[in-house]
Amino acid sequence: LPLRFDWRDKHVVTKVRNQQVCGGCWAFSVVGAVESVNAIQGEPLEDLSVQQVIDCSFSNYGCRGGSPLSALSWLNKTHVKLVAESEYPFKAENGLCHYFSSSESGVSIKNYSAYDFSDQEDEMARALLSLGPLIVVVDAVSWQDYLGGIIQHHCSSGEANHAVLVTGFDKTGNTPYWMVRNSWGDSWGVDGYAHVKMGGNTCGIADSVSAVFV
Amino acid sequence: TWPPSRERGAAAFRESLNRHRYLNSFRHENSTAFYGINQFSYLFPEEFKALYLGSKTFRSPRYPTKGQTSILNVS
Repeated sequence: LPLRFDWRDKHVVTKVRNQQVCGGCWAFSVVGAVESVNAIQGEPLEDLSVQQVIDCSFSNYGCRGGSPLSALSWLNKTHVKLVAESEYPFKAENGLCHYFSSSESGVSIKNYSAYDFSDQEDEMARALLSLGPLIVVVDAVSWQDYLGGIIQHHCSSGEANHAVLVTGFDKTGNTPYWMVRNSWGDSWGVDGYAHVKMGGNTCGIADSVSAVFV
Repeated sequence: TWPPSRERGAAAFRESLNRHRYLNSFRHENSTAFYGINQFSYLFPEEFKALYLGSKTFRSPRYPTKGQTSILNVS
């Protein structure tokens, strides 16, 4: 493993978004992963529609909450193409699902994986390197007040409530940490990112880890 | 109700300041996270949870470590 790795350095991570007053973090994390893996495959990096996932992923509750795994299962079963954000913009509320013809350009997924990497965070780092940014679900209650630094306390494993995207890690300092892209705008945390201690399954970051294949 | 009243927002903000003191009391080195006023400081924690923490947990199988072999079902 390298001491430091961040998919942002490869220019395959879209900018931090803002979910506003919408509990759609699960959709932001999934769409972020699809955008990045598509770009890693050599396609142009493009913002894809989060609103499409919020409106159309019927096994979830849109802005009232959902699960990344359900969204991935839906994307995988239906082979729905995610269209560009500009085609189906975010409006921070539930809406009716818009359907597009099969000739419409977009990105569909081929498969996904979901594993528990607790006690295996080095393996999780290898998965990040080989598969792309990873969707994780964490306990983010104390993130309400986070300004910066490495999160090491005040959160638990087994109490996940918020979906985010891990884009990299840094093991060069005394406290290795994961780089975690959030969806609360770039004024939150470290330019929209949280740094979460690597090792010890801090905030349950390794409990439920998903990757997409495009 | 959303948005909260000014009075409710002010009460949540005062509670946030107390919470920041507690959260920052665990800082033993410079790299440790620090907590303070941000865009969510006017929300009570239960409001914050309801509005922003919208993901359910899901259980996944343990990642199979390389070299792991299954054990035969023998007596």
